[in-house]
Amino acid sequence: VGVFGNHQQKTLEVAYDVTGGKLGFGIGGCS
Amino acid sequence: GGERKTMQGHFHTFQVNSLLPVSVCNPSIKGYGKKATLKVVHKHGPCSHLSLDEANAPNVTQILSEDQSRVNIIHFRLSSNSAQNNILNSSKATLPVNSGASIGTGNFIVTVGLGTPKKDLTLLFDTGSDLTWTQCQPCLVSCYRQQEPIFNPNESTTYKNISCNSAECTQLTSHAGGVIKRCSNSSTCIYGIGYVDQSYSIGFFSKDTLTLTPTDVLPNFRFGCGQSNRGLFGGAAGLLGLARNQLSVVSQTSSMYQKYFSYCLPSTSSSTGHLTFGKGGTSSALKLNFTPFSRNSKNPSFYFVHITGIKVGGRKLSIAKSVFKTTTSIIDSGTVITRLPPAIYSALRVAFRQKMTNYPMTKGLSMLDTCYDLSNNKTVLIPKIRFYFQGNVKVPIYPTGILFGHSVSQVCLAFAGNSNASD
Repeated sequence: VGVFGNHQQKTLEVAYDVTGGKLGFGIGGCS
Repeated sequence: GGERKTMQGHFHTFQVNSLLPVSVCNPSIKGYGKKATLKVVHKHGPCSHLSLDEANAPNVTQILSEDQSRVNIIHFRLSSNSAQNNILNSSKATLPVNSGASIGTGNFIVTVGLGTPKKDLTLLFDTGSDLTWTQCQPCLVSCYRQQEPIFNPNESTTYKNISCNSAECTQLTSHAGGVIKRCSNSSTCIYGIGYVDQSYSIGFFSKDTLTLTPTDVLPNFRFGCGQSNRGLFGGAAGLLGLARNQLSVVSQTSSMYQKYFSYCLPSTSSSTGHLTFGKGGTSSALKLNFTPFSRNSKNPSFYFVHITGIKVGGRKLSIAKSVFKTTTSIIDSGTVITRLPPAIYSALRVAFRQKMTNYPMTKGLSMLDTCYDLSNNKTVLIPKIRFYFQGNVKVPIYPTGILFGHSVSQVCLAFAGNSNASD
């Protein structure tokens, strides 16, 4: 099992749609 | 020239001093105003009011050591039930120790309100934990030092203890992020959550009003009111659990936000990010690419995803597809450094080193084994790294996510391998 850590998540918009069963990534979401 | 131009497209030009800590906060997120948006800051950075003085702030070796402890516990929680039982049965330790629970230290904090009238509490935010807990007066056994006043249930008109014989108490199960429960007679429901480094919180399982924003208020929010607390939490008042199970904030606010939340972690410790509950919190100009969560019925707390490939400097790592196929991963806001199975990390390391031969290598830093002395460079070219997730979701890693370091003389590739392929 790998772990995708927070250092690599920086500046990404990370969206958890738990009901929809999916994880979203948005590029440049912090600015 | 064309070839050279193409090559340049696979590299970041990186200002070396942008890795160094900055002492002034430069808020970068204003929030989108529509949904429940909380400001996220690094707990040791200048934007945090919990920021420790320089002498007491952890150094990078301590941060990486804590990070390894957290990953060890994640692997323990993911190991087979029989392995966990063997360890639990062989231990005579009291409630929290060896419970297999994970609270982790995390790096990012948010401030929420608890009780009536509300008291602001700054909590570590953690997608790897279910239970939210905070230290509580009168700290019957012990409390560690925190920056804000410790929550006093006697001062809240809406605080209630949960009794042992209630259905709510049964929600404290090992599936809820490793939380354990103790009940004596039919009195108050007791929770315990611990770390193998013997950090822990034990106390009353309780209910009170949670205020996320002035307009987003949740009555009867279930949380841990810690009476015996020990650990290194950087002055935070506790932890905000954002994992999948029924105790988490995500589940308890499902009628308000339909189990949808998003965050953006700041690129440096001197800038700010956000944690937003509910859809519509994301800018409409931003396109999200979705990958499905994988299922794991034995560990329902974690958010499992599937990494299908990695590119370094424009080239896919040459690894047998079967290696990625048999690899599952979790996404975790509390772990700092991304961990990969040994075969994948090894290929990543080889590819990265091949693209960095212009820079002198130096000694490793904790679990980071690919480090460079960049003290003679103002700018460097580092190969771009891109992760692929199931559904052909491409995720480029930002330059500060590729490197980790505290001085220009020791800047490291910010990825690590698991010690064992079966981890």
